[in-house]
Amino acid sequence: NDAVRLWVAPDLPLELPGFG
Amino acid sequence: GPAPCGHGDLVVALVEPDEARGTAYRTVTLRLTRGTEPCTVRGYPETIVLAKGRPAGVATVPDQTLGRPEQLTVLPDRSAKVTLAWS
Repeated sequence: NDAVRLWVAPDLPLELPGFG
Repeated sequence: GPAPCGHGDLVVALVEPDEARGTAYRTVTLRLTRGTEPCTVRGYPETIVLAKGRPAGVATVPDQTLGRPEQLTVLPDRSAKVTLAWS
């Protein structure tokens, strides 16, 4: 159940599930 | 001009997978949260790979061959895209 977390801005994390 | 995007301004609208020559791609479309004023993003996002919710210790690098990031203004009808690749 891997995911990637992107910080588009310092206070704006977005998590993308379903990687790997 | 518009302010930099911050907490709650953008959401993931679409994740499009692709694969070519052993490399997997995901293009992520980020759109304004409904009712949010236009805002700007600049450069590459910080990216961390997670395993079971924790950092997996996987190195990530920007790849300029996929395009150079400019400052973008995200508008209600104009999203921003990020492409992630891994092999």
